[in-house]
Amino acid sequence: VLEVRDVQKTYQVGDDIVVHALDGVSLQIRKGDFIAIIGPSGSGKSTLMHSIGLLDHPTSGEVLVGGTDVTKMAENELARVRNKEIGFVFQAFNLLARTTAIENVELPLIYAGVSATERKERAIEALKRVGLGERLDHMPNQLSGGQQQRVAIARALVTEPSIILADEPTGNLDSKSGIEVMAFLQELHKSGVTIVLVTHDAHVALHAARVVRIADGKITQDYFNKDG
Amino acid sequence: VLEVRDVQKTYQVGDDIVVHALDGVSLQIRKGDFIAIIGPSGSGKSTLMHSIGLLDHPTSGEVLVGGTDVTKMAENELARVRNKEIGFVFQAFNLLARTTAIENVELPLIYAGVSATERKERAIEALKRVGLGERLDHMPNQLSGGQQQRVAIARALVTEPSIILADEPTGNLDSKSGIEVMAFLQELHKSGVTIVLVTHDAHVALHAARVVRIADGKITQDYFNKDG
Ligand SMILES: Nc1ncnc2c1ncn2[C@@H]1O[C@H](COP(=O)(O)OP(=O)(O)OP(=O)(O)O)[C@@H](O)[C@H]1O
Ligand SMILES: Nc1ncnc2c1ncn2[C@@H]1O[C@H](COP(=O)(O)OP(=O)(O)OP(=O)(O)O)[C@@H](O)[C@H]1O
Ligand SMILES: [Mg+2]
Ligand SMILES: [Mg+2]
Repeated sequence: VLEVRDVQKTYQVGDDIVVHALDGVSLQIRKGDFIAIIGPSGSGKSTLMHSIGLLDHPTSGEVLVGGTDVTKMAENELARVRNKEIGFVFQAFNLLARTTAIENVELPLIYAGVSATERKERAIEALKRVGLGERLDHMPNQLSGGQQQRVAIARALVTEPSIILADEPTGNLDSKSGIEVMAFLQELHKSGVTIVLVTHDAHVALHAARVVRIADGKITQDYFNKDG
Repeated sequence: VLEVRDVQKTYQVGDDIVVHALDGVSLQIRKGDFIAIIGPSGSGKSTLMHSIGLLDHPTSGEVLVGGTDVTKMAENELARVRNKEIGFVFQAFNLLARTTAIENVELPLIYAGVSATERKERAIEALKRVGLGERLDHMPNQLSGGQQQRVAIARALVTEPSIILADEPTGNLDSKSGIEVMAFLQELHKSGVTIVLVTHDAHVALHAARVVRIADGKITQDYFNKDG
């Protein structure tokens, strides 16, 4: 359903430093997969997620959606696929600053053309699911770190995407809230959603069906958990 | 060395919502303590850290530094104490955006009046300690989440403060980097530094000498680990 083939992502810093954030990465994500991506800080996990999530074009290599090379797609078609099919939870949340929690969560539904009444209802529902029913009108700077993270999660789920890409979704959550989020994702996975998570949490990696390990911009392991 | 007495922190949201982020908190931090603050998302940990760190005035209650009520101190004296004695690692890092890693780490030394040559030397040393010797000239948006977190840690340590307040310093780090940071903090603690950490990591809480648990803006437990 999503695939990257021999992807390179290179950055230039100043005049003389070249960083190979991704150095020849190939990964096939099948419908219904539950993948945990693990690896050291700086190894390329977020960069890989941005390529898979169609948010960033690689320096070289191909990205395919349902078998079609995305570079052959028109920009508005790509944006439509992103909005309709993919829910992305950013490592730094990326919430709009002067926008309340409920407005932040409604945003992808506005883009999808959903009516105002239905939008509000679904945004409230999503925020209640992550335990933020009493923080609807708070701005991001009026929320704790873990609350901001949960708004980002609610926003990624509100369009009911078929693919969820979550970059360290429990990094700022206490173990109880983290367990609730993981249970929520497991539920969605059972109902057919494809899930790719970046995580530093060994427990999370143990519960994923498949584990992909990355180091220095390369995939070093790609295996299925026996019981996952 | 630092103390909060019956501190309340209340926020008003909109016209009708009142949030009691801290609801009568008293905590004495003794010289040489190693304290882990744990509790659910939204329970008041970051708010408590901002009060202890002299970054925020409580709505009521007292904050004392070395026995002196800070409300009796002049603002510039308070700023001097903060800069000289306290190193603060923020949950959201709070790095300056258009400033390189090394410049971000030099900032507290500029305020402290350290010479340019010594500043640069100490900033490079601090960044090397957290494994970022090859990222000195990167801007925050050219760094991974865990790398930004480590720049924030380096910045908090570069003034060699007597008190380190770290709000979830390993939240974005893989277990190996997280272990290195904790080993670094343990080393500093052995050399006499007072450490207060907010953490969601049960392992970190196990290694602290003292654990303070907070829920709904109140301290519910304050105990010493037998072996800690
Ligand atoms: N400026 C503000 N205005 C209104 N409410 C606020 C504000 N800042 C924080 N709060 C509320 O105060 C409570 C405590 O926030 P705090 O950031 O201290 O929590 P925390 O324990 O650090 O949580 P986390 O583990 O998620 O980081 C939260 O419920 C939050 O919504
Ligand atoms: N815009 C950029 N310019 C230069 N280098 C960059 C840029 N963005 C990322 N990098 C570098 O690319 C590498 C991979 O970054 P990435 O954010 O993918 O790491 P990560 O595996 O997500 O790390 P973490 O676990 O710390 O979040 C890092 O070494 C980082 O310094
Ligand atoms: Mg990352
Ligand atoms: Mg917090």
